[in-house]
Amino acid sequence: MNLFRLVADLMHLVSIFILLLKMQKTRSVAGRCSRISFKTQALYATVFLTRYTDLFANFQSLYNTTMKVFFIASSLYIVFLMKFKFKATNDPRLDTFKAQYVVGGAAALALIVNYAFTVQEVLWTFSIYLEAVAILPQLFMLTKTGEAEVITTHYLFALGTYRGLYLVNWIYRYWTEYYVDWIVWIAGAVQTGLYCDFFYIYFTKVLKGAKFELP
Amino acid sequence: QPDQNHHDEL
Repeated sequence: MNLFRLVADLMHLVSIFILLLKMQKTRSVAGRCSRISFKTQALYATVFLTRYTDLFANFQSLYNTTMKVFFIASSLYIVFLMKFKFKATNDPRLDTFKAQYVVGGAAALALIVNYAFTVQEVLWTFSIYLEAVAILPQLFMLTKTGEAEVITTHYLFALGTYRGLYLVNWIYRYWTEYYVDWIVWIAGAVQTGLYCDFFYIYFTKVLKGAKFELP
Repeated sequence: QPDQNHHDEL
């Protein structure tokens, strides 16, 4: 564990808490569209469920296990909230990204490009590929509405930072422990790349107190 | 290629 990875994981936690906070806030504003993509959240739940199949078999550390349990539980809880509790605030008309294509693509790629052709490894690889593109429905929704509430942009910023710090962590690990993991690196680079446009607008507008609006 | 115990990241 290094500082980059630790802060990255903490940013990931922060993003989830921001999301939960936003959902609590949205509930009090009846009828308002939550502007959170259900599809992205459902994809994240799928990512965690398929990645942590080794939860009971492979013990790394208390930190590792606790985080895994938290990510699985919180992602399922968010999906539950959006699907049942706050269903009225979720507007499927804005959430139109074709998620089945990215799920299909990630599954096909995981079957072809993996480290070992075992059920667990293919599921793990699938989760890596799927995480890389899981934010697309959310970003697509943002493009469609053309604007975002400040709290939504903070959520995306926390997620983007978490991914960016993982890139730094891999460079650090490569030099300090000869750590190499091409599947994770390429998928991670793609994933971080997806946030570039968002980061640009976040830094040039939101942090200067302006509304998040697409040009 | 990493060894089989490579999944130490979250």
